[in-house]
Amino acid sequence: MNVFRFLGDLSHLVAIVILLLKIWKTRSCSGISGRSQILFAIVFTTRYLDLFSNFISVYNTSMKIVYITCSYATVYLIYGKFKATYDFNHDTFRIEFLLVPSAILAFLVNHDFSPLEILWTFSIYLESVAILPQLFLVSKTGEAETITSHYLFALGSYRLLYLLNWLWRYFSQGFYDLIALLSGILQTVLYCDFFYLYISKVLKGKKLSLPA
Amino acid sequence: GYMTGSHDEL
Repeated sequence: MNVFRFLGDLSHLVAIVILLLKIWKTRSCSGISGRSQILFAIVFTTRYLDLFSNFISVYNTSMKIVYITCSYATVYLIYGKFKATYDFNHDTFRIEFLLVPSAILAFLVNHDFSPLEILWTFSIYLESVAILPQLFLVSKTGEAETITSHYLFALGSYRLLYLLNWLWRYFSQGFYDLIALLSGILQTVLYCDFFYLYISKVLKGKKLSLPA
Repeated sequence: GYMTGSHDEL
């Protein structure tokens, strides 16, 4: 464990908690893509199937449980409790265009052709594009609530910090994982324009609005 | 080298 990976996990946890609290406190999921949250729940489910079979550390197991619990709770709040506030008119990104290619690619490009490994690879590919419905929703509505932009900033930072973690692990212990690395680069690149808007607008106290 | 088997990252 190095500082980049720890900060990455922390940033990821903060993002997940910010979103859950935003929906719970405001009793509204306006501006949030339920489809992205479904994809994240699928990512965690397919990645952490070894939760009980492969103990790494208390930290690892407890974080996996928190991620899975929070992601399902968020999906429940969006499609269950606060579905009246769900923006189904704008949350229309076709997630099958993300699920099917990720699944096919996971069968073709993986480290080991075993069920757990293929599911892990699928979760890595899917995670790299899982934010697209959310970014699509923000582009359609043309703006995002400030709390939502903080959520996206924390979520985008997590994988950027993981890229630094992989750089660190490569130079310190010769470790590299091309599948996770290339997916992580794609995932982070998707946030670039958002990062620019966040830093140039939100940090100056303005609302995040996309150029119409 | 490549990481196979158990993945130790979240």
